[in-house]
Amino acid sequence: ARQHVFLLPEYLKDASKKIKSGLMFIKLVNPCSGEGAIYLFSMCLKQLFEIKVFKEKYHSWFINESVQSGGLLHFATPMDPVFLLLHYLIKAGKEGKFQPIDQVVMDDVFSNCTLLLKLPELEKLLRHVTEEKEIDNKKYYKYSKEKTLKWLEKKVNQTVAALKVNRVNVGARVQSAAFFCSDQILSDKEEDYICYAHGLISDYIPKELSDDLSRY
Amino acid sequence: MDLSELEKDNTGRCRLSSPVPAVCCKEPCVLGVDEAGRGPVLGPMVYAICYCPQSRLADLEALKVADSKTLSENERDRLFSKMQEDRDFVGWALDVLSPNLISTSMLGRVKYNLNSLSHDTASGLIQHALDQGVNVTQVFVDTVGLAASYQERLQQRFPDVTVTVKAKADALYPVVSAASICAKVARDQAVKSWQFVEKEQDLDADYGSGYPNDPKTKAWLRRHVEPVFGFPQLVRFSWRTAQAILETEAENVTWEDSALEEQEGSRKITSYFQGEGPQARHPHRYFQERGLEPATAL
Amino acid sequence: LLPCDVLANRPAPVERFFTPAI
Repeated sequence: ARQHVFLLPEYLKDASKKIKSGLMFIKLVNPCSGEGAIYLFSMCLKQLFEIKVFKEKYHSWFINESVQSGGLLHFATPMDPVFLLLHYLIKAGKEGKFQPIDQVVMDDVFSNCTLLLKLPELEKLLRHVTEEKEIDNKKYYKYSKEKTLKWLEKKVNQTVAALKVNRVNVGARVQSAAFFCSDQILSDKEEDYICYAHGLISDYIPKELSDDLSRY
Repeated sequence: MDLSELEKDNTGRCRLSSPVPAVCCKEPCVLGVDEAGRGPVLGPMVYAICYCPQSRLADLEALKVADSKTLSENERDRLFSKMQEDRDFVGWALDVLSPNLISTSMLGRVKYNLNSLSHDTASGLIQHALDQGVNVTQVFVDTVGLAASYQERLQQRFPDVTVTVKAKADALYPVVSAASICAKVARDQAVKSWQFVEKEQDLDADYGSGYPNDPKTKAWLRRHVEPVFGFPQLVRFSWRTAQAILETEAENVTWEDSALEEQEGSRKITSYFQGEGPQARHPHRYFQERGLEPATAL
Repeated sequence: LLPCDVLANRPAPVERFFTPAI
């Protein structure tokens, strides 16, 4: 049987083995491409992880007393579920009306998207990107582009800070390692950081919104 | 012959040499170079030199040294111990090249072919004798590859010495015969007392002479091929015989350079210029540079 | 991690051919 090698955050180490409260691999939409992608969902923590796979040809693994071809290495990193909610909110938003969230987050291809409705503080998350109405103690939501762009701006700024802390090389790609000057951060202009962060976040949002964000 | 060094680590190269007879540092000496074990699919290849003063060549001849291939194992052993007894005027040195070293040289990313390995080992041994102070004035070598170009190469490397490279030198020149006996004795002993580096219980030593057409060797190879790891390191993986068995009995393995070789020349030049269509969105450079892409299936 | 792709997923006597190095 195929075996997979994963790098997970350590606190998931003692996730229970029981399906109800353990870890689950689910297929949900990739908010950038609209195609499917594999995610990890912790039922007890109600937390979502994206799965990135490190792929380089001509590798294999020895795992204990076995060999596993491919040499793939999977990373599970926590992911902000709002990016996934956005996918459904933008689609529903085209109708221009307020709707209950459980009628927005519906998907017959990726039926596990309903797990997103179990997220703690869902209402707080939704407030970042929607207008909200309450009628008879029932909440209705509508996608708000303005709020979303403001939220994404914060994301970009957080990402810029993280790129700097991690000394990620964001300058033009032709810069070769031989010219890597020690005060690289000075040499990488602020706008390079913003552009890089925008590009990175655009891997999680549709093209149209990425263009809006770039203008914004 | 004390091969304990080799038995400690038989995955690389091991050099042995006799003490240098004092007379060899004074009088002009003749030195012979030969090898043993070029053909076998398993076991080491051994390069040996043997030298003595020109004035004592007749004594060496009197030992009735001859081309090792024409002698039985007992005769070789007897002659070698005789040479050891005559340690006051005969010296020798040898390089044992393990099968692992041979295979990794021939199969490495930078190919190091067998003839170059042989040439370098032979000149390394001649240099070793010179470094030990032996007064070498003539060298006789059994050829590997084209005799003329080999001779010219050695002559250039050792300009103060007269070099003669000739086919069948081990039958023509006593010092080369003596070297071939040293090499063969060393190889026979190394193969007989081979220490398997693999922790395998059922590895038997019934592998015969090691030559590809030896039925015992063939049967042994078939008996001990492991689908993922191939053979124990006694075997020369770079040998056609071993590769043929791996191709039929073992799992397929692709290496980066071999796959590239297959692809080279097969890509149409236009493929370098075709875009993937206006809509294709590449993953961000951050992920591309790290070889990361979204997992779409497990 | 091996620098080559063994085109199989199967048991292999790794212990016999590799000794772990710390």
